[in-house]
Amino acid sequence: QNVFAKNDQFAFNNKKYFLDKKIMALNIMSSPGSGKTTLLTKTIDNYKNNKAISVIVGDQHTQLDAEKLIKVGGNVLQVNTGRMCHLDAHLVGHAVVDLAVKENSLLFIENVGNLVCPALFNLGEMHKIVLLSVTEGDNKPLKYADMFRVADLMIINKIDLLPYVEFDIEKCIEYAQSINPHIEILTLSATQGKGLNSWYGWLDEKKFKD
Amino acid sequence: QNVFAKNDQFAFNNKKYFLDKKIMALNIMSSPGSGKTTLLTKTIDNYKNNKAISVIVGDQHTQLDAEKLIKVGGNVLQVNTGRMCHLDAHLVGHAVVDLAVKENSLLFIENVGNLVCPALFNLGEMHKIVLLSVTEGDNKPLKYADMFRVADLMIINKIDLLPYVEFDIEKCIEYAQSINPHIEILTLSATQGKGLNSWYGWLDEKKFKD
Ligand SMILES: Nc1nc2c(ncn2[C@@H]2O[C@H](COP(=O)(O)OP(=O)(O)OP(=O)(O)O)[C@@H](O)[C@H]2O)c(=O)[nH]1
Ligand SMILES: Nc1nc2c(ncn2[C@@H]2O[C@H](COP(=O)(O)OP(=O)(O)OP(=O)(O)O)[C@@H](O)[C@H]2O)c(=O)[nH]1
Ligand SMILES: [Mg+2]
Ligand SMILES: [Mg+2]
Repeated sequence: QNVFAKNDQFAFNNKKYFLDKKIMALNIMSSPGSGKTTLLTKTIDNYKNNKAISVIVGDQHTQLDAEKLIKVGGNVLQVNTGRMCHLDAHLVGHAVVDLAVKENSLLFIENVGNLVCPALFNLGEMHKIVLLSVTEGDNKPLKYADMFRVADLMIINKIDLLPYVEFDIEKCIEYAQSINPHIEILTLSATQGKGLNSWYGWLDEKKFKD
Repeated sequence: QNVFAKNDQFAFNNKKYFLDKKIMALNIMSSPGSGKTTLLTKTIDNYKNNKAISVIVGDQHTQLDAEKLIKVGGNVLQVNTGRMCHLDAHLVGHAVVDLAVKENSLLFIENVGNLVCPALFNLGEMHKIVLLSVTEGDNKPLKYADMFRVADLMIINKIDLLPYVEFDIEKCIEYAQSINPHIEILTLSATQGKGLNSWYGWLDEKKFKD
């Protein structure tokens, strides 16, 4: 409990900083391999001529995700969390300074692949976003309820695979809404580009107003 | 570190008990939705006339997995771990008593869906098994190395989806072996039944000899 209180202190400081600098910070969470990095590479590529995008990416080991994001032009910092199963607000606060995140910019925080721990650690973000791949099964919002309860947006990804898997989109949405009535929903295929316009529309709708 | 030392104490006690009673205890781990429960339902169904099978299944919330396993005739206990991101040896020790696991039987422990935390908590098992779905991407053994380092067996699941995803089986195996040279590998499709015979063969090879 003390760990969470301490983290909330750092998160509060991050949030103040983000509001002050109009940095739109989004915490992107999911199981391993649901498509976080793929979605972010598509997003950076989409905005590359008109929006500064920074990314803090957490992984236990390797720089593999950062390399992909840097390739498409993101201002990226890889944080290796080792045994730690989530990013925390303290790490994020330091990373923001290291990255020299610009005012009026977009900051994605790709969390460690994990549907459990990241739900418990506020980072000072504007919104929490959870990706769920159709390959994981539609009952995940019930089984990992804490994550879906704190998420503002659920992105159902890999819809291109729907013909080959047992996944009931309506049931999944129903489950998520039973846990969190206000959760927003998008469905897309990050690799094929389907539904990405609705994601860019959501980002536009949520951004700081001038 | 104290948490791990304490857990190892309980794990040691579990292991002694399992050896004494010839209970073949297997710790089944993976990301959310990689196919643990599906594999176990197929396994229980396969052995139902000639092997007593017990299952301890850990999930943050719900009895959904236990219900599926009970339906096919398993002796099952659902443990809800809430905010805890893994099963631990203390919980497992109690569950074994509650389940009255028979001597000379098979005990599967389906861990919480998580590639990070379960790798750090010994349960007293005979073997650690990690499932990886082809939909998650082939670089997972590198990014979540701690899990693949402690696993005795890696099961690559959902091979029926290979035509529709980017997954290089040989690369994935290479990555896993770079982390853990002794790791054994099986590939299968739990839903379609492909490769299940190799899994039953592995179970047979590893069982206690009389
Ligand atoms: N078929 C299909 N595959 C996808 C889609 N999005 C991502 N993938 C694939 O899924 C695998 C994992 O994608 P990543 O973007 O690395 O997933 P991630 O969530 O960043 O993974 P971690 O950071 O390791 O937790 C890769 O092989 C991607 O090509 C999609 O919409 N459809
Ligand atoms: N195409 C395909 N789907 C599979 C396969 N194995 C499991 N699935 C599907 O994947 C989804 C998740 O399967 P589960 O067995 O519940 O996975 P799990 O690892 O037990 O999930 P959690 O316990 O929630 O972490 C279900 O919709 C299954 O039908 C497979 O070999 N091929
Ligand atoms: Mg990633
Ligand atoms: Mg399961």
